[in-house]
Amino acid sequence: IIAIDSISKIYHLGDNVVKALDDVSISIYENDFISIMGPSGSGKSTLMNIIGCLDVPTKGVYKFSNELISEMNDSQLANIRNEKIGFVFQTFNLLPKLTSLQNVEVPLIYSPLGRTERLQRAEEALRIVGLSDRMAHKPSELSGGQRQRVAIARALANKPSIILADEPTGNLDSKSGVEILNFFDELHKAGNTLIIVTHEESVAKRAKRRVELFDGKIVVDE
Amino acid sequence: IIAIDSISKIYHLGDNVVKALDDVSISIYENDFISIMGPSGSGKSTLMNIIGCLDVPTKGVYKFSNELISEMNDSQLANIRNEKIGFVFQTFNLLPKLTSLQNVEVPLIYSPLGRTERLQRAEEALRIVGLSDRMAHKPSELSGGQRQRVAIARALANKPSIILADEPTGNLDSKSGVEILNFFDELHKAGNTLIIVTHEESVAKRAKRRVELFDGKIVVDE
Ligand SMILES: Nc1ncnc2c1ncn2[C@@H]1O[C@H](COP(=O)(O)OP(=O)(O)OP(=O)(O)O)[C@@H](O)[C@H]1O
Ligand SMILES: Nc1ncnc2c1ncn2[C@@H]1O[C@H](COP(=O)(O)OP(=O)(O)OP(=O)(O)O)[C@@H](O)[C@H]1O
Ligand SMILES: [Mg+2]
Ligand SMILES: [Mg+2]
Repeated sequence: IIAIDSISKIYHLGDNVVKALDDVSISIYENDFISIMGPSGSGKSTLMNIIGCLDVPTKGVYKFSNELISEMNDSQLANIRNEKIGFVFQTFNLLPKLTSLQNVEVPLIYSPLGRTERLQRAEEALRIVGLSDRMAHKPSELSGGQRQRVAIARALANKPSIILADEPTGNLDSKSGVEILNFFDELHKAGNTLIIVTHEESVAKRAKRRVELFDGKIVVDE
Repeated sequence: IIAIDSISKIYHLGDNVVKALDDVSISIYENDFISIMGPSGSGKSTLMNIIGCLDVPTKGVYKFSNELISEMNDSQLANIRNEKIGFVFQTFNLLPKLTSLQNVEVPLIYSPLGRTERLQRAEEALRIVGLSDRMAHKPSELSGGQRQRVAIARALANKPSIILADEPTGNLDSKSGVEILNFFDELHKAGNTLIIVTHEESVAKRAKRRVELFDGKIVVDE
């Protein structure tokens, strides 16, 4: 469903050239469960942002369901970002003035759901990540791991079929982390496609396919 | 050197009462190496913020070198925060408009060092965490793990004798994480006092003393 062909992401800082991604190719199939590992700075988040249509490559081709992303209009791209893909950011990116419940509701505002249904979905997503008693808290009134779990709940609220999670358990104790991973397993069994960036071996081995990045290149894909 | 006696931190949200810390007592001695673990939301960051003089308890007593923190004036508190304690935040808290080098220099601006010496110290701190080639990058031009390492370098720039690190390896691959922990070991051998919040067992067992929090209380201290 996703074809990434010879993609590079190159930054220029002064006369310094940084190749965040260097000629990367990967094909992602429906119901894949992929873990992505690699050293700090090796390009994992950059690759995730491109897959999630949140960033554009400097070179190379990205096809989503066999259509070129570069030829899509704004509403097609918005549809992919808001309804087909759920993204858990490495730095959470919650809106500071909204409560947990409101933050989780944000992606649902574009959906055809009515207000009551939206609230129920958002409450259910927060219940799944164990935060029913934190629905009225704003991000500054939450712990690091609680913010991470709100970010996870928000990514799942729209029931997307592709879930991209960038280090989703990095701020969680092992028990909360295992609960989240068990839930990811259920999503996978339900037919969804999961790509998880992690630096924890215990998380990576739960995936069916393992990818490793090094210096902006894919060095392992098995 | 630090005495925390019956400390509570209580928040009121509407008619909801949240006890982030509930009657916590702990004594910290010179050259201690303490790891703090506990579930997400159990009060670890809250305790660290109080120890680091970045937050005030709702009840209880905090003595630093046998003096009451509540009786200190602004310049005494600033001296503790900027020169005696180095704090690595769970969410990094880098200044977005400054480069890595400038971010690391910030705590040195209050010290008696001249400009050349400040630059050398900041460059050395970045070299230790493996970021010599990222000195001119701003936080938005860095990966998550690189930002975490800049936060670590900044905490160490003033050579504080007390280092408080809130989940310092949460965004690092195992190799970078081990390098940071080896460096923490060296700081400990050099006589410094370290308190590290972590949810990784491999990090916690490197400490000489282990503390565990649950629901705002200390349940283990050995
Ligand atoms: N301003 C606030 N208002 C209300 N509750 C708060 C506020 N700040 C923190 N809390 C609550 O205090 C509790 C402890 O927070 P703390 O950040 O210390 O947890 P933590 O142990 O560091 O968790 P994590 O491992 O997830 O980082 C959490 O349950 C959080 O929701
Ligand atoms: N705007 C930018 N300008 C210059 N370099 C950048 C920019 N954004 C990212 N980089 C560089 O691109 C590289 C890859 O970054 P990326 O965030 O993808 O790494 P990562 O694998 O996710 O790392 P981590 O595990 O630390 O999160 C890094 O070396 C980073 O410094
Ligand atoms: Mg990253
Ligand atoms: Mg915390």
